[in-house]
Order: sequence, then C-alpha cells, then structure tokens
Amino acid sequence: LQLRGKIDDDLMDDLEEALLQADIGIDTSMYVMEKLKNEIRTQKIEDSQKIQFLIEDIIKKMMIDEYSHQADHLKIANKKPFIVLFIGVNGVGKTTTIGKLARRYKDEGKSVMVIAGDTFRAAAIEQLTIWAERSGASISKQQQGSDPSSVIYDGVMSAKNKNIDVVLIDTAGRQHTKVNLMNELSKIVRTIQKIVPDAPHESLLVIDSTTGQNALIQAEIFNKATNISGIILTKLDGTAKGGIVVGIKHQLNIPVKMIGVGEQQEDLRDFDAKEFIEAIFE
Amino acid sequence: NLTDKFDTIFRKLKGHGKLNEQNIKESLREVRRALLEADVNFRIVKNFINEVASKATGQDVLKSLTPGHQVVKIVHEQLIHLMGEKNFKVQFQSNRLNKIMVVGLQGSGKTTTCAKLASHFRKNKLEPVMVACDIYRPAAVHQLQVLGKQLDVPVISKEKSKNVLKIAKKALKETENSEKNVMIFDTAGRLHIDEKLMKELRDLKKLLKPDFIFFVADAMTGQDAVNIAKEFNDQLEFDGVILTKMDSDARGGAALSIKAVTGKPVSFVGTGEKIGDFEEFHPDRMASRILG
Ligand SMILES: Nc1nc2c(ncn2[C@@H]2O[C@H](COP(=O)(O)OP(=O)(O)OP(=O)(O)O)[C@@H](O)[C@H]2O)c(=O)[nH]1
Ligand SMILES: Nc1nc2c(ncn2[C@@H]2O[C@H](COP(=O)(O)OP(=O)(O)OP(=O)(O)O)[C@@H](O)[C@H]2O)c(=O)[nH]1
Ligand SMILES: [Mg+2]
Ligand SMILES: [Mg+2]
Repeated sequence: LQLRGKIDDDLMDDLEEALLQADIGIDTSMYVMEKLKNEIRTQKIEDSQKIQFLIEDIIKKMMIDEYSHQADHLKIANKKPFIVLFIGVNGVGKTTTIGKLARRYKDEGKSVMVIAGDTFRAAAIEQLTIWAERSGASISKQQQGSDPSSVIYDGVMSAKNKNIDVVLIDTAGRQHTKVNLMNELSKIVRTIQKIVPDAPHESLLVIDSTTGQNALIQAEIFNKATNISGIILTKLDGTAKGGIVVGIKHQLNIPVKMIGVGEQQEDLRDFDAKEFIEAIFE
Repeated sequence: NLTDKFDTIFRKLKGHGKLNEQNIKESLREVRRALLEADVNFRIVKNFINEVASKATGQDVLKSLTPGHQVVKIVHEQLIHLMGEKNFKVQFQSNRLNKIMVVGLQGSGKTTTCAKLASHFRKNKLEPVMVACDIYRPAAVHQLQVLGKQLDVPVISKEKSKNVLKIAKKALKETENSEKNVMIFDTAGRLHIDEKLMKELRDLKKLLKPDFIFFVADAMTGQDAVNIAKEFNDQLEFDGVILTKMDSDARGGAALSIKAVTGKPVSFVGTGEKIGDFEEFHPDRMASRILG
C-alpha cells in the first residue's frame, strides 16, 4: 500500500483492492469503504498515513466486540466432559486440528478423548488414530461404515464414565448442499444431547483460509444444523488471507477462535484479530 | 441472476431500447459484482470488464434492439473463450508406459482424484497402477491402498520410506516389465511457497519425466488461486487442471483465474466423494455457473 500524499481516488481503489484480494468479498468491502469515507469526512482527515490505522480499526471493531474477549476462546470452564464438535466441508483440516487441540489439552494436564465420527472416508479412522497416539489422547472408534451417531453416542458415554476432561469429536467432511448429510449432522447433535443436554459446548466450523465467498454460505447452512460457536481458520501459513471470516462475523456474528498455521501438532494458535488484520494490508 | 439484473437495467430505457455508454457502464458493474462473488480474481475481473466494454460499445451492439441480451451474450462468449475450447482431450496410448503426477495444495482432493483417474483410465481400456508418494500425512498411504482395493487397482508403496524418489524408483522398476501402461503418482499436499517440498516435486518430475501433470484445485478457492496456480506452473509446468468438489455450490471462479494466469486448461472436474464422481470439463457450463 502506497500511503503518502493526499487521499485520492487511487488510494481508495488500492484499499478496496486490498480488501477484495484478501477474500473479504464485495459486499463487506463496500461496507468497510463506506465507513472509511464517512470517518474521513467527519474527522476531516487529510493525511493518508492515518488511513491505514483507520481502516484496520474499522475491521477490528467488526471482528471483536466488548463481549468477544471471553467468547473468543474455548470456554472449557467447569464442563466435564467438555465436548467439542468439529464440522466443515471436505478437506479443510478438521482431523488435523483435532490432533493439534488434543495435544494442547494434554500439555495442560487434561485427560482427552477423541471420537472417530468420520466412519465414511477411506482411512479416516486410521488418520485420527495416529493423531491420538501422537498427542496421548485416548480414542473411541468403531469400524468404517458404522453409523456416526452410534459411534459418537458410545464415545460420549464412555468419556462420561471414565471421567474424561475433554472430548473432541471428528466428523466426516460434508458439503452443505447435501441435505441428507446436514440432517446426519443434526442427528449427531441430538445424539450428543441425549447424554449431555447442554453439549456440544463448542461447535467449531473449520474453514480453509484459501476459501472464497462460498465460506459465507457454508457458515449459514452449517449454523442451521448446529449452532456454530466459533470458527477455526486453517492453512494461514499459506498466502491466502482468510478474509471471508470478516463477513461471517459481520453477518452471522460467528467469531474466529483459532487458526491453523501448519501441519504439525504445535501449529495451532488463538485468534489474534490485530495480527490477522495487519496481514491483510501487508 | 445476471440475465434478470440486465433485464432490469435495460427495461429502464423507456421504450427507446438502445445501448449507450451509461447503461453499458451499469451493466458492467453488475458483471463485475457477479464475477467477484464467483471468486474470479479481481485483476482478471478488471481486464475482463475492459474487454467486454470495448466489445459492447462496438457499433453493431449499439444498434441492437435487445441490448440486455446482447451484452449477456458478449459476456458469456468472452467467458467461454477465456475458459478454453472444449476439445481439450486427455488421451493416452496403451502401447507405452504413461506416467502421471497429481499435485496441489493440502486437502484439494488429490488422493481421491488418483482413484477417479485410475477408474477413468480403466474404462478407456488402460491398465492403471497407483503409487503412494505422500510420506507425510498420517495414513495417506493407507488411504490410497483402501481406494486401490475398492477399485482392484494395485498400489505401490514403500513401507516407512522417507524418500519420495526411492518410492518412485521402486514403482518404475516394478512396473516396467508388467502389462500396466499408466502410472498415477499421488503426492503430498503442499504449499506453493514451501521451497523444500516444491523442490521435491521438481526432483520427482526430473526422475519420472511424466507424460502429464495434473494440478488439482478446490472449486471453492478464492482470490489466492492465481498465486497458487502460478507458482505451481512456474515450477512444474503442469499440463492440465482438475477442479474438485464441483458438487458444492461454489461458483468456481478459480477455474477462470487459473486458466487466465497459467494458460492451462481444466480437463476434468470432481463431482463428489465416490470414485465414479468424475466428469469431463465443459467450458460453457462453467461459464454459466460462474456468471450465476
Ligand atoms: N499447511 C497447512 N495444512 C494443513 C493445516 N491444517 C490441515 N492441513 C492439511 O490439510 C490436509 C487435510 O487435513 P484433514 O485434517 O485431513 O482435513 P479434514 O477436514 O479432516 O478432511 P476430510 O475429513 O477429508 O473432510 C492435510 O494434508 C493436513 O495436513 C494448516 O493449518 N496448514
Ligand atoms: N464433495 C466432494 N468431496 C471431494 C471431492 N474430491 C475429494 N473430496 C473429498 O475431499 C477430502 C480431501 O480429499 P483427499 O483426496 O484426501 O485430498 P488430498 O488432496 O489428497 O489431501 P492431502 O493429501 O492431505 O493434501 C476428502 O473428504 C474427499 O472425500 C469432490 O469432488 N467432491
Ligand atoms: Mg477428516
Ligand atoms: Mg492425499
């Protein structure tokens, strides 16, 4: 971004292009640019150096509000077992993220169980089993082709009986356009609630940061099957900015809780809005 | 959709029904919005709009009596033209050993696509074998083996190997005097900016001298598609693109971005998780999907 001299149409175009390039989307970009122009008018700003701070602040206020400091981290407080459900479309990083989070909770001294709720895809159970071994978590699983709700029911029961602190539930990747798969997801949620009525305590939608505008529809539809409590934005170690989460927060009020920055166990971080937004304009 | 929006714009031409620069500008704003919503890269959208603008303000369109339809027609034709001609056929001869590499970002659908390719080739009377060159992802080799079993297609792997070139050499050796005539090499997902892993692919290409390299991309990829595709193409010069997860409602503008920045055509699309969910690419259908 060339921030020198006066504020002119070229600068406005450059800023809008930075937003679009980050996958913020045309509607949300226009909203941000409108707010920016209003601020420039009302504050009578003439120095373009101030613009970067201004636009970053506008987006930051969209991403986090006064309530979100507590909400934006996984609220593990006094739930036992603390149950986290991982959902999302195919290939976004659900299983790998479970491996990372299992490791984190084990390092915090918690007992962790992962549940192999993807009973469909080739070697999904084997993949999760390896992550469980790496993290020291236990795993509840049945053979490929079993009914996911039954596997999850048995797993949650077992976790309750064994006094497990944290339960991480893997599900098969699914397209939100497939009604039967979205119904299966609703059934999984109802099944969990038979044992623990206020669970899942976190329902995390995993989104690949290279995703474009389709992420907004994903969030809308998945939110109907289960109230999404937060987003995990993966693969931010690439060159994509993941700007689709700005629109998702703005329109659906779903916050980003964590980000994935690599393929190893340690590559999971709490969401930092300031860093995320600065990266958009780098 | 775009046609409806254009009808609204041009209906406002109270009875006069002729195009002028003002309402072309308005309709082009709608085209720009449609393409950006469809995830076409913003720079490519800019160039595209300029191309359409110069065509639309040409004399014969200005005299047209169905201006809305004429502009849509120009946009549609320009999109199909950019997407590439339908007659890009991927075919291999059965009297030689064809080697195919499958590459792309993490999670794009490569392993599943390898199985789909194997099935497709066998329907075309070829004898496929798959090679498991993903040595990083937990249970990646196992995943390909399960798919191979489903298809009754052999999978060559090297237990516990940490060297992709050694696996490839083993596969070449085992295949050279067999009746197999197409080898499909599954590779690990990797970032285009990972120098070590991109070098691994360049080295594998040097060793195999493949007949075809497929770049596998997720149909829901956004603006970053140009950066990813350009880097893979600069380093590997891939031959064709396979766009996966087209069974989603992603508009798939990445297809246009990838073609525009690499010149390489989309040869196939993945339309689901089952091995049979695999089709040839139709540029005209893609153009309609992108326009919405
Ligand atoms: N670079 C990078 N790769 C990641 C990240 N998270 C996951 N991956 C990779 O993305 C690929 C897909 O990850 P999975 O965990 O299998 O994704 P999934 O959502 O469980 O996939 P399905 O169950 O098939 O829907 C794997 O190669 C992972 O190593 C990340 O933060 N960065
Ligand atoms: N809906 C749908 N899912 C697909 C399609 N192709 C692949 N998938 C799914 O996408 C997910 C990822 O597929 P993989 O074949 O493991 O992807 P990959 O590129 O090999 O992943 P890495 O090896 O980790 O880089 C799996 O859940 C597949 O079933 C498709 O065309 N449509
Ligand atoms: Mg998975
Ligand atoms: Mg794979």
